[in-house]
Amino acid sequence: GIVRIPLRKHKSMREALREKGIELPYQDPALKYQPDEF
Amino acid sequence: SSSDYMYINNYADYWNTPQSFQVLFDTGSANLWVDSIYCSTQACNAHTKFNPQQSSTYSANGHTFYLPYGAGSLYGTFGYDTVNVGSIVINHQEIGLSTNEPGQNFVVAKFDGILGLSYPSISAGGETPVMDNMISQNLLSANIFAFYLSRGGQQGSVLSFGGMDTNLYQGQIYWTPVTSESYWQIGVHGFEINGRETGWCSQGCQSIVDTGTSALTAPSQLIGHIMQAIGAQESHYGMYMVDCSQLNNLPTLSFVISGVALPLAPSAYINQHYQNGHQFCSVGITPTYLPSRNGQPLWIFGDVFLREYYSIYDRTNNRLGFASAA
Repeated sequence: GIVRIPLRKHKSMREALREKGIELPYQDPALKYQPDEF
Repeated sequence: SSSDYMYINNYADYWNTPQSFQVLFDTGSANLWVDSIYCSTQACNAHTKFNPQQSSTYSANGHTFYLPYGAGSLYGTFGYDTVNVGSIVINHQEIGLSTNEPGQNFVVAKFDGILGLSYPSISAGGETPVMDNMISQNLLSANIFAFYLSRGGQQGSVLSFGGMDTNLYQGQIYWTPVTSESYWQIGVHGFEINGRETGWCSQGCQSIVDTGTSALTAPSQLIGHIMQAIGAQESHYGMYMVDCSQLNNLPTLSFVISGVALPLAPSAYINQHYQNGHQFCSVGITPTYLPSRNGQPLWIFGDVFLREYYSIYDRTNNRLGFASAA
């Protein structure tokens, strides 16, 4: 009864951008949970 | 060589004719969306796009949405289609079709969309999340899903629907109730450094368990104390660095949840990078300046935490289980 879905691990967007020489400024991770205020 | 990663599944199919997409399974949001032919920004053009005209089972509902994820945002329109996730076929599933993905962030994303697994109360547009349709359509043997996030290479991580995999964890499962049926939010009742209670959560803290966030996120009022205990120095762009030669001397951090201390060893919260032959060690802990909705300090248990603990999300009993990852 269990359905298993394999996941693949990839670099985060911040890490991927950093490798392209683009450094994202700090952004509060919890903004994701505050869509109204955003 | 960094351990700053996200975990993305094989693909989800949309019928009929099947169109396949890689999606990020995100316990920190509730909507399902994919890139679509209605979007022509650089971020959309970098990914597989859903074409509703090639699906005989698709129907539009005319509503539009905006989804901010912090590290990227998008606009879109809602529709319905049959969705196949790992051989589970969901009929009449609401899906978001992106119409505008501004900026650079999603350009580098390895996913074509996001599949949210949190509660329907936070779903943009009031759309029914995938898990809720799985439940209402009786597609699961138990209303549970569970994440195993590999510490090692690209492969090996598993999302299980309908139950938990006993070979992916060891020891006892520790259960704690969901404190707000919106996110997968739980209470944190203590925080220890090297086994010594700090008292920083003696008045109560909250944590959102979020597979869509890579770091462990700490309340901003605590970050200075934590970094001092670790001996980390603030670097650029909000990163904190430690001397790699001191990794064996760094403290173990523990969260007390429903009376049980769940430790994180330094190897769990330190990322090692190699650049031009030099080794750098950064701390996988970032601050948040926003409190939880009940005003208590907010933590986010991202992948740094979830690589160490197999996590079980129980919708029937509205509780979260943690066990040491195998």
